[in-house]
Amino acid sequence: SRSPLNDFQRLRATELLPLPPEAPPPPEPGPAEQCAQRCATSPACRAFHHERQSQLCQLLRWTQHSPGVRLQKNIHYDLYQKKDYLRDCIVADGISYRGTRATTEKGLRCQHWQATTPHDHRFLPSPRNGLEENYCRNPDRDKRGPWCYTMDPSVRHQSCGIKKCQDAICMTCNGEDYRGFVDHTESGTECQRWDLQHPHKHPYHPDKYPEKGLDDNYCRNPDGSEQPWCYTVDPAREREYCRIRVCKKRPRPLNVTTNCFRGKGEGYRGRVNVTVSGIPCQRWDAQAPHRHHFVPDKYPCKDLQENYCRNPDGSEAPWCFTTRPSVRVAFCFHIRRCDDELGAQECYHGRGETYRGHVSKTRKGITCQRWDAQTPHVPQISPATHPEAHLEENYCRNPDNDSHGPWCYTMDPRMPFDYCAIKPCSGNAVPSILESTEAVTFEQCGRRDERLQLKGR
Amino acid sequence: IVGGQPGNSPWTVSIRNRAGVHFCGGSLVKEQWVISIRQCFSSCDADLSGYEVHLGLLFKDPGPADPDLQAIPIVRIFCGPSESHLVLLKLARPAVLNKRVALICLPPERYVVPAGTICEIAGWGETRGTADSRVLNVAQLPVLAHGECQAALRGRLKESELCTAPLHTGVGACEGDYGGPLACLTADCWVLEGVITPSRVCARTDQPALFIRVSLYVDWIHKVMKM
Repeated sequence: SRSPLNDFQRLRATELLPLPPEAPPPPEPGPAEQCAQRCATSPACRAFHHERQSQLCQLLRWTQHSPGVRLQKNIHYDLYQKKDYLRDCIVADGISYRGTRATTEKGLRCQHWQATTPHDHRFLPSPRNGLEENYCRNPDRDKRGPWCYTMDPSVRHQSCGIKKCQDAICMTCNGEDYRGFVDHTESGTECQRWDLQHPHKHPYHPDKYPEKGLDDNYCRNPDGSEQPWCYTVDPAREREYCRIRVCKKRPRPLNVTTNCFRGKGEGYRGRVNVTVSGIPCQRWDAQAPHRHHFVPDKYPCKDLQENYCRNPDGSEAPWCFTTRPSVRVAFCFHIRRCDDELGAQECYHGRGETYRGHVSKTRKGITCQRWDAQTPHVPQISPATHPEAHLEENYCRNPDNDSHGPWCYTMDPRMPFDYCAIKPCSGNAVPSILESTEAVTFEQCGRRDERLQLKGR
Repeated sequence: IVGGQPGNSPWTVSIRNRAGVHFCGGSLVKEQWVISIRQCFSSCDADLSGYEVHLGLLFKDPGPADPDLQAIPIVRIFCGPSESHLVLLKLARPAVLNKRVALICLPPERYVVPAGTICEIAGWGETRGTADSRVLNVAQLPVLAHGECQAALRGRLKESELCTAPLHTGVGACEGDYGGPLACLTADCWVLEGVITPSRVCARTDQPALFIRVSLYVDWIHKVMKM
């Protein structure tokens, strides 16, 4: 129950364009899997475009490594290319290798397969055997992998020394960041694609976990397991670990903090060891009252010492198992979040309406948009609407008397506006909220069915 | 919620991570906007694809066929002014208002809720055995005057915070409730006066509980929703 797509590497929203442009082949209808099947059985086909909306596909004779071809963004297409033409590593003995390496392990240039000098031979190219140009190939199943005849008259042929995929890219720690091309499990079973739900339905949709690198059917570790794994094409075996070389050098942990945490707190190394409600945390090297798989020596990079709050699996914040049987885990949100704002460069008086400085970055360090620009945000406040507010360049200003100080539109398309790296000057006289005696007026909201509450009780 | 009871708080929402696990609370202030707390989110430009808000819940984990459940993806997070610790979450689509899902009012800018006002907190967080943690629990707490609270906290109280008085029976928010509402009934309306923030201990009987004072940030909230 393997999918024909297993032989392909997908590039989203991408189109392959030959140069000079060539009339594309006529599109054929069908889901991506059908297209893959068609391409797999056509010797000339090396890739195909799949138009998701119209469910049409175009078979292609080239890949991004072919001379004179370039990739281009195109939201309508997904580009599928045969893995063997893209990978620079080999699976098994490499007979399916179709990469473009053309030098031997000693650095000798390879002789074209078409040529018979300086070395005469009988391995001549054909549409099916992949012997093209002077690329390393393995037409005779040599155990040492792809090889070639060399241009050195004194060296007839030599191995190219192309690494096995399982050794080509090593993994650090538990392989959460592994982005290599191993696509078989430790027992040799092929992996299921992450973007397919058969033979095994699963929750790890690539779109849902964009940062986990769930590409094609490559081994990955999206859930804090001990090492990369994959769902398998074997209906009887849902998932299995993969064998991947561990890098010799252990990476230096990033963002190490001890008395606060940054981001998801993966770098937190402090000693808080109780939950907010005062329940002591369970030791990581204990299996009671809660059994778990986060055994310290299997997660050497996660510093699972004692019973300290840690984040070994990319959760929202540091957490721990608790010593209370009825509460398995608890977040340690009571650990303070480190301040992640730029240091204030200047200060302002009052609400900053009269600020005329040149700070032009938000408190997160994003560059401000010019007040007279229309992109990335169409401003509701501009020099035209507020001539008196000195809205110059992209300097922080407070044209709308915002009580939280100078702000600007930002160059981040996702962030219309934000406050600036400017703080109130010390001794800034802002009237205390506790003296205000405003009348209370409310909108039509805040209603609920009191009867329901009674019923709830 | 420690020391609470099952109840109805139609503006209280449950915030779910990609695995569908509840990890914080929030309040629905507009059909497409929820207020919660910065502490619950890894960063102000976090990629929240796969995160959802669940509305209309009474049970923390109802069956998927629960007719009242509305599960709406979160598309964007906006962090409030620095000291506010608030975040606004924009939803992929407006929530449908019904008897299980309602908006909560925002207070006027810089409004100070009077001491003694009875307010309530709500959430699906830890109950420490005082109630059924599978359902939404609600508890009442009286607002404590700023001055009294300042004295009790030995001057550490900020203007951006408001307090409720400790109750001898131990009533308060706990983990899993953070980001949820402190709602007060004023002029026949439920108003979002405070947001639950993480504290070192739950339901203390010897110290006031702190909440972020929403009325200080109403102008920011309106501005984000308008922009």
